[in-house]
Amino acid sequence: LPARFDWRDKAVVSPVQNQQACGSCWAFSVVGAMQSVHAIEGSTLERLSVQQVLDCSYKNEGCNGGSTLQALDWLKQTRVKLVLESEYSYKAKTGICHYFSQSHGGVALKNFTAHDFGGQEKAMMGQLVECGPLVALVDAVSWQDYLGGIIQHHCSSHWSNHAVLVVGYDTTGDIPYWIVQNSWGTSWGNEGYVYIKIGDSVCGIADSVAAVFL
Amino acid sequence: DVNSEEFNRRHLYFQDTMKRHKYLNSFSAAPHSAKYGINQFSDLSQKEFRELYLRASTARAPSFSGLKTEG
Repeated sequence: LPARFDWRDKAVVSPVQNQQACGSCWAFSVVGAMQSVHAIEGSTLERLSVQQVLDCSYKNEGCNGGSTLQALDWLKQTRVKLVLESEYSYKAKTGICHYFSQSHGGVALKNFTAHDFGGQEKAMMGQLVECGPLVALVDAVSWQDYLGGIIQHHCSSHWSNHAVLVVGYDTTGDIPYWIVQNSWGTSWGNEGYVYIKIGDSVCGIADSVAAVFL
Repeated sequence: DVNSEEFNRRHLYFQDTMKRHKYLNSFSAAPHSAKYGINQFSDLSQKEFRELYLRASTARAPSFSGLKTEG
């Protein structure tokens, strides 16, 4: 594995988004992963519709919250094609699901994997390099006050409440860390990103990790 | 309105936040440690923050075996 790896260097990660006052982190992380994998496979990097997942993934609760694995399962079972953000734009509130014809262009999910990489973060690094940015669940209670730097304390494992996108890692310094894209805008953290120490599944970053296949 | 109930409540939350920063930063001696301070969430109570932004359901995933199925 390379000592440092960042999918942003390959221009396959969309800019940081802002979910605003809507509990839609679960949809942003899933759509973020699909956008990136679509670009890794040779397509132009395009923003896909988070609002479509929010409105249409019926087992979830829109802005009141949801599960990344339920959303991925819905995408896999229904083979729904995610349309472009410009065709179904983000409103930061749950709405009625808009349907598109089968002939309408979009990106469909073929499969996904979900694993607990606790104690095996090196294997998680391998999966990131091999598969693309990863959807992860974290405990983000202390992130209310986060300004920057590498999180090493004040975070529990096994008490996840927030979904994020892991886009890279860096093991070249004293403290190896994950590079994680959040969906709280660019004024939060390190221009919208948070760094989490690798090892011990800090914030539960390795507890529930999904990779997508298109 | 600085005399409103809302303003007073937000002011109290902000004061609580400042106390919390002191505690959180007391672990931040190393050069690359996380820093905690005032941001766009500083006038929210912890409960409000959780209810607005921490809405992902926990999902248990099987442990990564590291073994390939082929071969």
